[in-house]
Amino acid sequence: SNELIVENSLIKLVFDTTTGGLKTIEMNGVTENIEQSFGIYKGFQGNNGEAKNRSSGAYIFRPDGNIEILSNKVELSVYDGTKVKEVHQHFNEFVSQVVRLYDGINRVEFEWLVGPIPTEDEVGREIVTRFTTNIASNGKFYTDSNGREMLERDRNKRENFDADMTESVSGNYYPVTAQISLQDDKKRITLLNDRAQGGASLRDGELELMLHRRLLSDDAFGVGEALNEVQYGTGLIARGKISLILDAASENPNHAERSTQLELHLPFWKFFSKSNNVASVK
Amino acid sequence: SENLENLSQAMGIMQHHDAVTGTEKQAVAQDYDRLLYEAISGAENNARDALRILTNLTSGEFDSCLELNISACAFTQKSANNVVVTVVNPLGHTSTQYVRVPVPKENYIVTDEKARKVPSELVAVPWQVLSLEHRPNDTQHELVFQATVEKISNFYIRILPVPKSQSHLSYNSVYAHNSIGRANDEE
Repeated sequence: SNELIVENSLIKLVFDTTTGGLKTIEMNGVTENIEQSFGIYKGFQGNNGEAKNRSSGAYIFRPDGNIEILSNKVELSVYDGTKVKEVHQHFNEFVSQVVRLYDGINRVEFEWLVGPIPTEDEVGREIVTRFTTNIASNGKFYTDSNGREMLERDRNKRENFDADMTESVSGNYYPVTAQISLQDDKKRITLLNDRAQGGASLRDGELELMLHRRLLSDDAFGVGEALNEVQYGTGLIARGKISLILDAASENPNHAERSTQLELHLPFWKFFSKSNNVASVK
Repeated sequence: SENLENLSQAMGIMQHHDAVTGTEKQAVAQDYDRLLYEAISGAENNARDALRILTNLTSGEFDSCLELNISACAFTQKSANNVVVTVVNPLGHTSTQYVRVPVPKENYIVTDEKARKVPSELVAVPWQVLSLEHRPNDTQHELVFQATVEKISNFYIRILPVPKSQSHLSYNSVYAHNSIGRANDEE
């Protein structure tokens, strides 16, 4: 078959087996074509002498040219359990992922693994993931304000001044410490992350999160070092989780998203002991 | 108090914008790492003392596995038999979450604090993770089970070896069909 279906009582995921990528998600009574991809921005390298020669670095995200989407066929393997179902995706030698459904949990978990980012060709790289839908978001998307209220963002605009959008990709990036969403009249898609990241909606219906960066030049804004953990010899490997919720559009703040956000940021603490005695509650 | 004060101070330092965004120098990043590690390790002693009082595990180690995020845990890497996992919910409301414990490939039974079986599964860690350099490679599987824990409270999970008569079961079988049901019982 050209399709791989992974589902539980709450969510149905359809993967395209010809590409290995995610194709459709069905949850909360809503179905949407959602493609997920990983992309690479090359980091600009300049002499920092003037603005146009500013390098991409710790403070500055400045891609050199367009994004390169990883388009090779993704290798898939599936674990089909009763409580948990996993699709393991291998994109290339430094990008892989587990897409996971837990029984009774109303979200899709994407556990990404990126690195070490190769730089043998002396080019720094910044790795992002993109979720592309048909939701007509009309240039608007929402990012959290340090885990508090959600702020409306307008692509290529600022609320109180005319912005210079020469840097059309990075100019639309915003901090995402907990959540990024977009919606139209009918559907809403939300990504909940596990760490502070940069995020954007560069096209209607599309959400993007920066995952891992390895750069070879300083941007001359103060840190004085390239984002390249040289003492380790090779680049670092980063691993993290993004949770996706697809739901009907809503005018009001979404309680389920908020409560999931809390659970992701304050998960259970686990303490391990060896014992032959069964513990009892006191 | 000193341990908690150290953790409080370390967390305060981590609110600096350089720590949040990663715009610190590498040496500073490593110093943040050191500060956090020492503060967490110190506060673990407080957690251990508190949990010993709250439970009947007077000699319980209450070890935290700080590498659970890379599917590694020194405490369970050789054997997870007779391990008690105390799950603490820091939220202000009851929460149901899945717990993943890195373990060697064996058969396990998971029970709750009242010795009732909890459905569990053994899932292989992806080979991309296992092939990472510098990662301990003993734990190639994760034992996954669900726990429902009331607000600001703890809950016990015990992992036992499967009796020999049941060892023919496939490792990813679910050993019991009853859900935990604890929240409903107590409510």
